[in-house]
Amino acid sequence: RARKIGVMISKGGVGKTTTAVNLAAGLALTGHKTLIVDADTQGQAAYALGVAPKAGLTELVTGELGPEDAVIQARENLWLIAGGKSLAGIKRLISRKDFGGERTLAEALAPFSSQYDYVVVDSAPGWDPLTVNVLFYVNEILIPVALEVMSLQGLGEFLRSYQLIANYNKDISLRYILPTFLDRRVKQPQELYDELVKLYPDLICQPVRYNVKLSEAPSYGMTIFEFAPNSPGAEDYRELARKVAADGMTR
Amino acid sequence: RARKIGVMISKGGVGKTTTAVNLAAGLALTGHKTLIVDADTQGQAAYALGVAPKAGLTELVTGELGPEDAVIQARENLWLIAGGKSLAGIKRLISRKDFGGERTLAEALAPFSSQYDYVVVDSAPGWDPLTVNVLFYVNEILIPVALEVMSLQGLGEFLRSYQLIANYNKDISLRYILPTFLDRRVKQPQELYDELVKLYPDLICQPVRYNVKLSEAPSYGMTIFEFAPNSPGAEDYRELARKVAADGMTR
Ligand SMILES: Nc1ncnc2c1ncn2[C@@H]1O[C@H](COP(=O)(O)OP(=O)(O)OP(=O)(O)O)[C@@H](O)[C@H]1O
Ligand SMILES: Nc1ncnc2c1ncn2[C@@H]1O[C@H](COP(=O)(O)OP(=O)(O)OP(=O)(O)O)[C@@H](O)[C@H]1O
Ligand SMILES: [Mg+2]
Ligand SMILES: [Mg+2]
Repeated sequence: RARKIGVMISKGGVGKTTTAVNLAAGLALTGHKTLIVDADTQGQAAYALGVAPKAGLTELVTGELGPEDAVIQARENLWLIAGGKSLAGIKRLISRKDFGGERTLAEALAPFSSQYDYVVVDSAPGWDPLTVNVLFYVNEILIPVALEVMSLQGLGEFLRSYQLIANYNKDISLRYILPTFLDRRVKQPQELYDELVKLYPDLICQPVRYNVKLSEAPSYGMTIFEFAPNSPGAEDYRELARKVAADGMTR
Repeated sequence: RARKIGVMISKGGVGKTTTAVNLAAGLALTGHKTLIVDADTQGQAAYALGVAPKAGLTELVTGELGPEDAVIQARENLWLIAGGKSLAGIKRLISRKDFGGERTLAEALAPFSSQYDYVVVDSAPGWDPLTVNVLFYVNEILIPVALEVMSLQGLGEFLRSYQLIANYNKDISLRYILPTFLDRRVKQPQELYDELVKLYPDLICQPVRYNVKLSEAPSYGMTIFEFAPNSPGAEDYRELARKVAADGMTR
């Protein structure tokens, strides 16, 4: 019964983790029981929330830990299954399977669907067996797109790879394209935003503006709502959580 | 006889490609015969240079193309072996080898060492068999570090993984740590820069300042020196090329 949303794009540094953490925090703050799954070997979601779990997704997949022990509570209404370097071992596990490797994560995370309203998955840059596994686990994709040319070029590449999976896996759909790093002082980001609005009118979200508070919050292990609740960054992620939750009412 | 420099860090979006392309271009402009090897499935180096080769590193490794045909000339003194999506096949090839998989790239690129003064390798975010291959090919590492907390956390993670390889492979050394996205209007980047200078006094380079020209140049397929030769971005990468070349004189 949980809505499962993957925050994904192969391009690096466009705000996947910032979005996964602050969207999940925004949903938790508005009363939704939310789980963040960190599927990135960088393990930055835990760091950004100021928690340091000893174990997480790797141990859940290997069976070393049961569901209850792999999850830690990060905030009220907000739980986390941490990623991190040990996930590299899971990629090997996935690659060694003769069949069904792409459903490894979905099988391990199945127990949680009945326990949460939302599962938000933070994904790694690049494209590898873990990326494919996230695509066979979640039902909805949210793509953060930094308003810079290199990032838009990355969007095209990601969508081509995504489409091959979506042709095969009918349980997944592209729901949200979230422009990030909107900088009104400069011309090109606005032009790129206008282009995205033309290309994806039904998917485009209100952009997240460049706001240095978003880059500072993780150094205090705080969400943007804790660190700077009146900042543009907090406004923009509050709006994203509102939009995502509103879509949950009409589903 | 070529100096082989890998531009690498697992963290996404910190300026690896921007640095690889503009450092290589700066070296070429000062008369050094330079080869860029794009070892990233995103294939953004070719895009940033305004070229669209049909084949490149993948075909070189599989033997489908010989050295001369896998390389294209991008500028005067500047050649490129393109990356791109097909590199995913190379990762599988590497993983299937019983031994020596980590030297796949080194073997394929061996013919070029005598033909160039510099080989600059653009690397993908994350950490996978291709990353390890780059580490067994190059002799020097240049790490771009965006002056933001999430990026510094990524630096720590990358250095731990790098050290394991460096303990085993004595032909590689960490030469340069390049702070990127220095923004003087904001306090935290300067504080993080001061911290990096304390931690790595012998490796730290003059920082690359945030300069929107650097993000715009790729949309014209131009290097920063072509697009905005008097910009802070051009100054900073001109200085980096000068420093790297000067180290080549004293080696
Ligand atoms: N809107 C914003 N304004 C200012 N800084 C931001 C914004 N969004 C993200 N950042 C900062 O930009 C950097 C990249 O963001 P983040 O780490 O969330 O991207 P990512 O896509 O998860 O990166 P990776 O590909 O490495 O996983 C971080 O330092 C983050 O704090
Ligand atoms: N100093 C700078 N000032 C402004 N923009 C920059 C600067 N350096 C890089 N950029 C822009 O920031 C974005 C990320 O840079 P780039 O793509 O080079 O990083 P990367 O580390 O190669 O990313 P990836 O991890 O996806 O390979 C690009 O849009 C680029 O044009
Ligand atoms: Mg991330
Ligand atoms: Mg790159």
